[in-house]
Amino acid sequence: LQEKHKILHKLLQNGNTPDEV
Amino acid sequence: PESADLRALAKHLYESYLKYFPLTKAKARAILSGKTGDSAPFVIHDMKSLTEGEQFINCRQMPLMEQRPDLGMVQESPDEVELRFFHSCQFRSAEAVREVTEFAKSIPGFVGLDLNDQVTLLKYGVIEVLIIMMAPLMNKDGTLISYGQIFMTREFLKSLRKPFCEMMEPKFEFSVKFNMLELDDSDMALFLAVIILSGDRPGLLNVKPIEDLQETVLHALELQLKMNHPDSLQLFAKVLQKMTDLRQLVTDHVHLIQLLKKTEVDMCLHPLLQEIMKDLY
Repeated sequence: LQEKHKILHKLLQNGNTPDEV
Repeated sequence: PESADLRALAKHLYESYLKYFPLTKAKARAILSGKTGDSAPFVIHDMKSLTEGEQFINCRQMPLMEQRPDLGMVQESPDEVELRFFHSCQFRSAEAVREVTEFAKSIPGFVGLDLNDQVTLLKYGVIEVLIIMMAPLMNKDGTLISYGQIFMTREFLKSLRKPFCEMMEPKFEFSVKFNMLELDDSDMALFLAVIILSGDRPGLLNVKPIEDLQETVLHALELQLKMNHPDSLQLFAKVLQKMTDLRQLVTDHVHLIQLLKKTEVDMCLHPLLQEIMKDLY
């Protein structure tokens, strides 16, 4: 699931903005 | 002592809400009723005022404007204007997803859940949360956008070509009814947490800790509503009933977006929104 949702996963982990991701 | 804990939880979630969501209901209602003292929002009511509104904002929400400074001089077709507006909405929605994620992380116990379950809760909850958060920005005549700087009329949104014209009308119908419950920002904070902590989302691995967290927030919401709205009978039940309407709204919204993807050759969906909507319903 985390693989399919890399941006959400990253937001949850470190709070980067979608654009930074 | 238990009540004190629930009040502390309500206070914590309200503070997070104020921290992560820049346009509160209190501020939005002040703008809508003309009580801010500042200048009134720019009103978009037709294609011409839409283009002017974009120039009025001319900032980070409008990345395409920055790439094309000649836009003011080019005669665009309404189709292009609609599509560009849709892209701006997507950009703001992706930013809002980030805000909701930060709010979710501030719910006590959320970051301790299985990481896959955190992803699932956000994937299924975030559009419901965004729709609830739209309600305070709306009245029967239109909606605030761009952090309250612009008011877009309901009639204008209805006048867009299909299927764009069908996107907002169900949200207006829902919001007008939801606003009749007269929740304030501190009530909203708890309700959003209840929505995020839904233990019946498809694919959850470990439901029990999610349900336990939700139960605590539900108790806090029930107490909050009793204290904050002592004369509003059955308000807790009425608020919870809105969760059923929300699921249908999200299902219809996702189907519309999928239809747009098929019919609009120039449409590209923001990668974060793509991720959320893929295999959603």
